[in-house]
Parts: sequence; C-alpha cells; structure tokens
Amino acid sequence: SSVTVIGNSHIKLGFDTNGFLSEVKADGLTRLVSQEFLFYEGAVGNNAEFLNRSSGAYIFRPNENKIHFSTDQVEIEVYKGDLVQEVHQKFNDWISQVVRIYNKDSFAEFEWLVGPIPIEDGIGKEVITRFNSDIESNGIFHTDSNGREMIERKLNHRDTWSVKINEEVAGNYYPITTKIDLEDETARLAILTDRAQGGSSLKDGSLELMVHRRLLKDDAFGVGEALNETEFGEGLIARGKHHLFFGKSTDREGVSLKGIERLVQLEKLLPTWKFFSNMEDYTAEEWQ
Amino acid sequence: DPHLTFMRETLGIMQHHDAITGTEKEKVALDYAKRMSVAFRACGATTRNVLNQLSVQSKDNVKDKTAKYVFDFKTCALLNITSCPVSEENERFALTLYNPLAHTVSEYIRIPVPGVSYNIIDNKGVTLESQAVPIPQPVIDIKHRNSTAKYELVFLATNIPPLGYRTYYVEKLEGTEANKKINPLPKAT
Repeated sequence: SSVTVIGNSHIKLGFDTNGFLSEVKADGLTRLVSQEFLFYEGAVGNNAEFLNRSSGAYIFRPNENKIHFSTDQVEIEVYKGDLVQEVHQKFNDWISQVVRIYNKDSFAEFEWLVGPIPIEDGIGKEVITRFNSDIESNGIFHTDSNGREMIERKLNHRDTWSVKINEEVAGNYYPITTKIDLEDETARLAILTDRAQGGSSLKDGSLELMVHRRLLKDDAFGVGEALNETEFGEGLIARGKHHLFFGKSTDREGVSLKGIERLVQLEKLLPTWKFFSNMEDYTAEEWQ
Repeated sequence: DPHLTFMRETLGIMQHHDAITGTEKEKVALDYAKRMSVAFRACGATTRNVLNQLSVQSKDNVKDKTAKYVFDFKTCALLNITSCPVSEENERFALTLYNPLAHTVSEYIRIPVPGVSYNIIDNKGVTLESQAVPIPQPVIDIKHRNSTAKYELVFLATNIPPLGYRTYYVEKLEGTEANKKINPLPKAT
C-alpha cells in the first residue's frame, strides 16, 4: 500500500508516499496526525529600543514570522523487528529523525538530529518540529510547570490582563519543561520533551516545539555575543527525543492517558544509569 | 566524600541562571560542560566502589569482604551520539543498569555495537531476545564521532528493582551461532 505503517497492538503510525508521518491509530481512534520540521528566520534588529530587538540568547523573535519548510520530500528507510520498528527519515543535509515504536509501548519515540544549521545565507534560523492534527482544540492547549501541573494556555490571550500581541508567534510561545498537549471532546495529543524547549499551538490541532537555534546577532541583553554555537568550527549539532501520546481524551476506566504520560515522563527523564564492564576474561558461566 | 563534594560544588555552580537558561557566553557554557564531566568522572570512582562491594555482598556467606572480582563499571558519556568504547571494542562485556526510581521499571536498552549477532543473558542465565538495528547514516556521519559502531543492539530489561540494579552479560556470537541470529531486515526505502 502507499502508506508505510509501523507499530504494535497499542499504537500504529502511517507514513505517506512523501515519507512524512500522516496518521496515527491508537486507543480505537484513527486520526490524521502529521509531523514536519520547519525553521523561523531570526529577527535582526538594531537593538536601539525594545521594539527592534534581535532574536538571541534571551529573546525568541522570528523575522516577520517568516517560516520555511525543511523539505517537501523525506527519504525513509524502514526496519521492522520483534522488539522495535523504526522509520529512519532524512529531511535534508542537517535534519534527520528516527521514529520508532517498541513492541510493548503505547507511545511513539521521535529521535531528532538537527545541525549544523547552515548560515551561508547570513540568516539566523530557529528550528521547530511541528505536529498537526485534526483535533479541534479551539486555541486551547496546555504546557507543564516544571514537570508537574499543566497550565491552560489560550492563543493570543492572557488570563490576568487584556494583552496586545505584537508578535503573533513569539507572543504565544511558552516554556515547556516536559510536556505540551491539546485535546477536543474525542481525541488528545501530548508530546513529552527530554529537555526544556519553547513551544506553542499556533493553530487548532497543532503543537510545535523549538529544538535548535543558530543566530547571528547579539540581542543586547548582556551576554555580548550572538547565540551562534560551534564545535570544531562547525555549527553545533543537537540530538534529542520527543514522545508522542495519542488517544481518547475522555478518561477510560480510570486509566487515563494522562496517568500513563506522567509515569513515562518520569521513566524517560530519570532512566537507568548504564555501567559497562569488560568481560573478555570471563565466560558467561564464570560471570554468573 | 571528596568526590561527592566535588559534584555538589559543581552542581552549586550549575544553579546560576546562565547555566540553567543558556544565556552565558559559549566559552562559559563549555566550561560548565567540562566541570560536569570532571564531576561525573570523580563520582565514577564512588559508584565503582559501591557496585563492586554490592556484587560481593550479593554472594551469600562471603567471608572476606574484599571483592574477588573487581569490575570496571564504566559509564559511556557519548551514548548520546551512540558511541561506547567498551561495547564496541570487546566481544564480551557486562551491562549494569541502576534504577534511580522508587518503583520497579522495565526499559528498552540500546547498545552501540559493530556487528549484529550477540547473545544477552540476565543474572539468572536466561537468554534475552535482542534485535540489531542499523545506526542512521546522519548519526554515523557526525564529524569527530570516533566510533566503530554500525548497529544498536536492542533488548528489553525488565523488573529492575527500585533504587536497585540488574546486570546483563553480552557476548558476540561467531560462526554458525552468528548465522542463526536474524540480521536487520532488508530496508524498504
């Protein structure tokens, strides 16, 4: 069939003929869920006054909200085995990802690799991963507070004052420490992060998280240099994971998706410590 | 104590808002990273001593408390770019998993290895199911990633006790044994 499917009895992901994630089947629901990498152009201001600040270490400010797709065609390789099924995606020369589902898990793992971010064009770039779905979230989403309570967020709105949003994108970004989610009366989509990231939901059913940035102008808040990290003379490469949960939004028999999310969040953020010991001199029997 | 205190003092430095938010100069960020890696190495000595003692005490009625075998219990800081000298260079190695949580966990483990045919047994001698998956080319292409690993060996570690550990023995298979293991399935591009 034209759709490549990986998964298990709990969750299945379908990838379209262009190599993009296109649908998720879980918890008895099948919904359109896509994922893509994009990047904002970083704003370059003269830093003379607040309204003309550059995007930098202290500030996220896209240049006139200009956003670019990383590609329209993803090369994929699919590996299926008894323990794990994986889709290796290559978006371009500096963005790739592995989407995997372990055979006992009820969520999907997205291991992204971004960098070195090219700057030959003299433009700073702020890379996001964006999940789109047909969930009618009405501008409402939730972001966590240091891995604990979820705070309700509403697009272009603040609870405690009548806000005037000058920056449609940056004005709706919030700090995500571990989780961002949205739902409607039938379905729920949650993304767990493995580190603090900026994130938002700029349109219904859509969640975006900023995974890497490379900027060329200092934002004049004190550090005195642009956020342009390099290693061995090349732009920094960032690697990390997101975990996608999808399912019914109503609590089922008390075992709600949120409970599983909390447990997985703990086990992903505090995984086992790994210690390796050379055993060349011991057979398995001696070791035992 | 001096090792742990070094880690305490290092984490004291990491409370600074720059260390948390990344609003420091790049050289300062690299200095933070260097201090953290020195502190982890310092604590490596502590964990090695503890784990060696534990592995002695786990044997019943052991007379002498000195560990008969002293194992390395090395940490691989470059697992985040899928690289680990111990699992890449040795055909036999042990992997000890310490669970820092207060409840029993199971975890899918991924070990960087150069080949595809390995045998994994747990502390009861039970052979575990495993699967080799190729490391994505963009990861292999990361410049200055000095690693011979071409695959990740995946297995499911189950019932790791709260604040406890389990150890697994991993052995590369040769010859006919090796052929029995399923190679990674052909890729559907």
